[in-house]
Amino acid sequence: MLEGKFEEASLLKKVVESIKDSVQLCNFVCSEHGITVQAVDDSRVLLVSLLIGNEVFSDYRCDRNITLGVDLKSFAKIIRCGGNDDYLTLIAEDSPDSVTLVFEDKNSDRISEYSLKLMEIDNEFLKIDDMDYDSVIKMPSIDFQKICRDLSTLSESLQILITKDSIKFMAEGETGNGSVILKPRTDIDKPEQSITVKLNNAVNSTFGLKYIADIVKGTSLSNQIVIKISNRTPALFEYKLQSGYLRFYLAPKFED
Amino acid sequence: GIKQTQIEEYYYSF
Repeated sequence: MLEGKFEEASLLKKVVESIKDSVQLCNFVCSEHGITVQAVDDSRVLLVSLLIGNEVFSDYRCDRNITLGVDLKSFAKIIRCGGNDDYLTLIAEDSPDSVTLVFEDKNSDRISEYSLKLMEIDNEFLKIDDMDYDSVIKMPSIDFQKICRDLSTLSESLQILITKDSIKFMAEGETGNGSVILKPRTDIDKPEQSITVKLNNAVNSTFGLKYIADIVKGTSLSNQIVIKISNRTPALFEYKLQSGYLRFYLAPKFED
Repeated sequence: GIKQTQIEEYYYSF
């Protein structure tokens, strides 16, 4: 049986809102370690990988592995019924047909209970090996969101160039071009404002901005985004959770 | 032109 209680419903709300436009049907695999999701978008370009570690929950038990096949659009509708500050408990039997969501208002005795019918979802699992990336950058997630939104007004593609002392984001379009250059900086008072670059090799990679527009929906999950890039392989965009992560692997574009 | 690659070209399923 699964019983996982979030101190605040807002975390799961944010997670679901962050991925529901990238993938619709996905299996939430629950184990003693927490809840994981892996799913690829319909165009097979973007892979979503989520781990909500058991330490995120104020109470968590899952005796054996349970898979919850969820339609995220329906899940999002139910999850919006609860208040952000409510306790949220997910409950499912060992071979469940449905998952129950219990919202408890902390300021009153109100308890709201919803159940979502589950689906059989046949999704393959891709093996992603840990690898050394050519470059790892860490920067404020909100800045990355703004840069990508600004440059998406010009182009469908975002070029990212990384050297040891700068990160350059570029977009070239029919109506004009744009670029934003960032330099590494350490902010001691506000570490979440820092920008760091670890470089093994200089990077020059191009990505579809429509996918990045979905990725930056994770911005509210973390003050910082970690971007790991190697030339000619998928880049990893990561929002860290208190325990776990939301990762997006995005396949690059190449000059043909 | 510029070509969009897919995730499966890099990772294998099991």
